[in-house]
Amino acid sequence: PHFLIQIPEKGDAICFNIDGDPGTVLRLIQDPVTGLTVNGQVIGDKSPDSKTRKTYFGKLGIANAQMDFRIEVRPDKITLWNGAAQSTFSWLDTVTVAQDGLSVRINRKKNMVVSFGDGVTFVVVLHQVWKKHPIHQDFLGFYVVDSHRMSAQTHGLLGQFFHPFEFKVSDVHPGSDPTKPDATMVVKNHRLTVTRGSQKDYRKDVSSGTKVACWFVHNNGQGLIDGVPSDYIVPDLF
Amino acid sequence: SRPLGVVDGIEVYSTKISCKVTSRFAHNVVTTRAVNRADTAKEVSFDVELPKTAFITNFTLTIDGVTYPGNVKEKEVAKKQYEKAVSQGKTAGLVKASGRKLEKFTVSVNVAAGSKVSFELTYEELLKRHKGKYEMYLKVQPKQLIKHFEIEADIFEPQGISMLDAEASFITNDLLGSALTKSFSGKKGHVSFKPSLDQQRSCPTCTDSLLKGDFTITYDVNRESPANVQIVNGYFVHFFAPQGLPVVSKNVVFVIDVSGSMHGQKIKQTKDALLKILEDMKEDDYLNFILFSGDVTTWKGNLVQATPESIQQAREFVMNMNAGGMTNINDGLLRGISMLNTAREVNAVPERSTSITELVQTVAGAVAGLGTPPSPSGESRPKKIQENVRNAIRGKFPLYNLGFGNNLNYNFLESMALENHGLARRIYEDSDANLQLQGFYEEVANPLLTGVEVEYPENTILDLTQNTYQHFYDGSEIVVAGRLVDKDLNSFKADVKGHGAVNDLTFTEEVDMKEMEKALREREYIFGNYIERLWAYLTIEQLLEKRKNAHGEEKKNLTAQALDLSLKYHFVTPLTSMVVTKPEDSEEQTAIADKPGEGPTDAEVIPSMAYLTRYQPQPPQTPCHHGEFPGSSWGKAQGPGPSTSCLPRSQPHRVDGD
Repeated sequence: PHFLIQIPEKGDAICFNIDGDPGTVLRLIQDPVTGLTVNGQVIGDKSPDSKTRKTYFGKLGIANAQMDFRIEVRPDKITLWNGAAQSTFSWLDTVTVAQDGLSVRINRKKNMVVSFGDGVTFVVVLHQVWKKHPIHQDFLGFYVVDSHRMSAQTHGLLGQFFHPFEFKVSDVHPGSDPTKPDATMVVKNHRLTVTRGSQKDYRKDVSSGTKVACWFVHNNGQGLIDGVPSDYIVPDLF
Repeated sequence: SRPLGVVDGIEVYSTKISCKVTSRFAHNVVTTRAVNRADTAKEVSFDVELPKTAFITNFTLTIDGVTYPGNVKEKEVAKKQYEKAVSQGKTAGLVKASGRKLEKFTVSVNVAAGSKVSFELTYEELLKRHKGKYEMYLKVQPKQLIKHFEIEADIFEPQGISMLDAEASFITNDLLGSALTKSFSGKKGHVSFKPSLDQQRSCPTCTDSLLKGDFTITYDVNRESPANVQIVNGYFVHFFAPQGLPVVSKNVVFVIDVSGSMHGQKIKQTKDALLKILEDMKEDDYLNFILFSGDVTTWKGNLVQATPESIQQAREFVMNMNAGGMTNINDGLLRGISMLNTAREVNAVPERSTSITELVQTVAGAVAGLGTPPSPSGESRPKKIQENVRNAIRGKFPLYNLGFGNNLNYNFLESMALENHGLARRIYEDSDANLQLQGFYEEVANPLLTGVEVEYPENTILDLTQNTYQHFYDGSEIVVAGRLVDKDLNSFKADVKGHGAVNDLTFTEEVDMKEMEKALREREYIFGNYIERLWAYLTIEQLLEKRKNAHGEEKKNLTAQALDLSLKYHFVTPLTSMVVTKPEDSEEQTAIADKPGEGPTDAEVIPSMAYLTRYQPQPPQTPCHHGEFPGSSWGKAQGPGPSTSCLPRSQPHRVDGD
């Protein structure tokens, strides 16, 4: 999956890929204080022999331990658990589920907005491909719209970037692709070679998306993320 | 040698039951053709058994190519014509209740020698979803072999059909099974039953038919989306049946009549049903039992959680129930209601589930076989009991009344249930009474939503049918219909709000008119204005139900509205009758189609029902000999000539049991 970290105060963005094997579950957000956790399971193309090995999120697990609440989002259905009580919805529903401190809104065939009180909002975007496509299959996008109520102890592949962090880009020079210059990024005491590229934000337009220019960190975000990607692998979605 | 299928000179050569279902709205046409092969005039009678929930919309009689159409008239107007016909000794058609689910329509006419006669009865009904499927029920009962016998059902559901089945209780072997075909694909389903003459025989050399019993078609639609809205010609219908929601926990008080009238089989069957119901209770539920005879006794002092231990105790309590003594329904019900109110007030049940269950699924099930004859103790005036119950419940939760047997005051139970947002059911005193009790409980045992409100943007709709429901049960469906203010709308939006077991939900349905047109493109499957007729059917049904508990001016208005719609849409409802007049020998012969109710409720309804469910004895008349056939009976008169009429041999002189 692609990761895009926007830093509004700098008017810039950093991006990286994590190429986990299909089936791997990655910890995206973990906040021990609020009890919020978001994990994502990676899927690949339909055919394992396809030339380009692309991976996506095929399943997302959003949990709030304090509320004893969990959501499993898949391209074919959405399941909510309140304790043992289970509710299942389809992406063909337009439905709002509301209870104290929680709101879940499913917008038919488009996206799902999950808000925990005032200050934590996630958006899950449904990417649908042609059902009979020989290679690709439906997948999910995950966006953090608001995280200001999450604690400073929040971690995870995305969660670690909720706190302000410093980075500096210098020495912009031509790279192997003439349209994409390389540069040197200093971040978390690492000096990395990054490439100017772009990723898309599909929140507003799920088919075309909006291009966001970013500095791409190679090698699965090594040097940018704390530790190594395998540190973020967890056994289960919840 | 007598030709096959000719009985006493009358040959029934064709019977066809044609059913077209579009979006749950069924339009059924029963056509029967016969010829009088005798040398003299004969009487031919036509019986059809149709569901109690159906409205007859047309009946025509065609004799030798001349068609006599039916006209729907206000009951009082039709009554005069009927009485005139009967006083002249003419035959008259009747509709009366038949069994649990059906009404029987009967008519007979004299047919001259060599003449052909054709009967065509049309009725419509909205199929209701119970336990996850729609059911269409047809009665088949020939005692004569029929050359062309056919049941054809075409189903069109824009949501797509998820399952379709057809069963005939009389299909006993593979040979007859081959006469039945059923198929479905996408939006269309088809059922066909065409037994040949040989397949109809009760034995290889017999001339009587083995087709005798129930023919039931069941199906359901795809539920990818919780709702579906359809709009045609400015009328819309909105179906809502979400799936996958958790069941709201319930507080159930069973108020059980253990008076002498329940003695014997009734109390045994009640016990059996309760034991089964106890098995199905969920641990989040709360329950109690209130028994009433002359006194009131309770199992526990308050509501008890359905833990395995308490369920075991409840089983023992149920097994020890005995019937005897008088009937004090008033105090029994009030005790149950008070217990539910108290549980809520003192938070004896979990907060969220309390508010939900008390409002919605707290079942005060009065298994009330009011004594035969009633032997009341305590308050015995039905009006006063109703008032007490109404004041105690104050609309907070529904009351379901299950009436056991035929000799109870069902109207009292129904009226009381309806005014407390519940419903009444009659439990028939058959061997399966325990299953009937249990089946009813299962229908209301799984509420998924409470306080359901269906909302549409202001100023966009008119003449909306009921759009608020205390609960939505798993396996059922909420249907709302109405009229659009602007026919040329591009899009249409509906919100359904409800309280779930743990959270509040709002389902939004947005309809793009162009997509809608595509979905409803299968024109050959759609009978013109089906949504408009569905709306009219639903509106009349709801007006008639409201009318049961209305008084004075309100009742007058509801009656006027229901009558107006019945006449406009040609529905035979309890307020109208259909009259078919056949000129014969310079006199008129009148047939009438009418709809009976459950029994006497008020002065307006009773007299007409009583007369309609009676055969008028007119001696000296020759008795008819009736045979029966698929949904129809045929008989011949022994009389000599064309002007002779006949009457049934047995003449019931009371309003039927229902």
